Amino acid sequence: SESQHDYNVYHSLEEIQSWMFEMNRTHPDLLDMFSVGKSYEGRPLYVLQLGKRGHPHKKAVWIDCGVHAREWIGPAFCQWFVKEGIASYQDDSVMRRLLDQLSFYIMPVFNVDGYHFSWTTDRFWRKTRSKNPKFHCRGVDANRNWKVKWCDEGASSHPCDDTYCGPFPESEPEVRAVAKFLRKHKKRFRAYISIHAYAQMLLYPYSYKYATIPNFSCVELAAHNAVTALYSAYGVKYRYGPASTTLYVSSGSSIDWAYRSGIPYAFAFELRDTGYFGFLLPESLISPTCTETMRAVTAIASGLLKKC
Amino acid sequence: RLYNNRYAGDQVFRITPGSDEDVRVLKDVLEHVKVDFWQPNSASLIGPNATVDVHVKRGDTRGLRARLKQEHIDHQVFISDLQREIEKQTGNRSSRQRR
Repeated sequence: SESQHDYNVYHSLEEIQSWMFEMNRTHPDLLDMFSVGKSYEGRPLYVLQLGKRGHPHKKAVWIDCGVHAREWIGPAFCQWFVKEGIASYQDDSVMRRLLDQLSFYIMPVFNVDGYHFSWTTDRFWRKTRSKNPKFHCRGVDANRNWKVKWCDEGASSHPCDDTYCGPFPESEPEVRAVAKFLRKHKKRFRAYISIHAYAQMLLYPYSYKYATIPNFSCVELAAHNAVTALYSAYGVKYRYGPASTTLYVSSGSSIDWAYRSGIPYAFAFELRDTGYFGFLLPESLISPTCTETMRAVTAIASGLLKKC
Repeated sequence: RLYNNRYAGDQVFRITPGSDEDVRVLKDVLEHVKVDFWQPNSASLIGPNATVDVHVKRGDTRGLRARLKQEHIDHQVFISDLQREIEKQTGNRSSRQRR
């Protein structure tokens, strides 16, 4: 049941999906669960819509976690965000205003096949689990497979590489399903947020080129406010800026695709840490990591309700 | 043991190439050892004074350490036994319970 779900531990895919069904059952006023499609191995791609039911064309924020299988803190954060959203709707005026005025579409596990594989077989699997009969290596980097400057600098065209871009853009059913959903509702989406690990960074477009986005000053302000809010929790410092200069150039990324699709605010979080535990962030750090990231995401969302 | 103990003895190195020459040498060294790039995501993204975290198989740790020492490239081990760290991450929950 919901009360038994422990948000301070990592959960398997099955546990996360059971939790989603349970949350959807017990909070029909704030939650709605649906699937945007199926993964390569046929698993449903579940999304939770969090927010007070209201006008069908409410502005929306998309948050996906678990694009890269081994980055387990991502799915942990998505669960945390839903739990906090619901728990604080009544008493926290900021959260109530956000959920009254925005819909949050939360995808706790984007790469469902890869995540399951990282639990059962290879803890450090990154890619999807698609097969290409011509090659023995499996999987595509789901953050190099989006139809934006696809398979250019910072991505690999070799199927055995961890940054393999895939045989063609949106070749991965998981990417295609999310892209199709976002395309269909793009007028409503004000922000796209993708949760990754590790490096402690907040990144925004562009990844594929050294250039300044047209609404740079607003996005930079939103990022600044977000990392300031994050710092206020435990004093953890995040770097922020365009992905191409703050991290490195890479093509076919989801934030560039979202931005080019017309979503004005697109961010990728690289959560804790900076290389002490790396992907093996202990469960004891789930709470502080998710608490501080919660502040950053709500800061971004609050900014969407103001004019910039 | 989780993952059938497949990560026992594996390590994660943090390598910091200081100069462009270090970068060139490091890329060459890592061409000959099968490592899993944690950060950045691939050898092509290695740059001077940017840390490189790589997962090194048990059988390759000694050789890689010797090569890095020989090339005077700054490095340290930030996870000395990956299997132990993996087991620590999810506490004492049995793999069956996890699965």
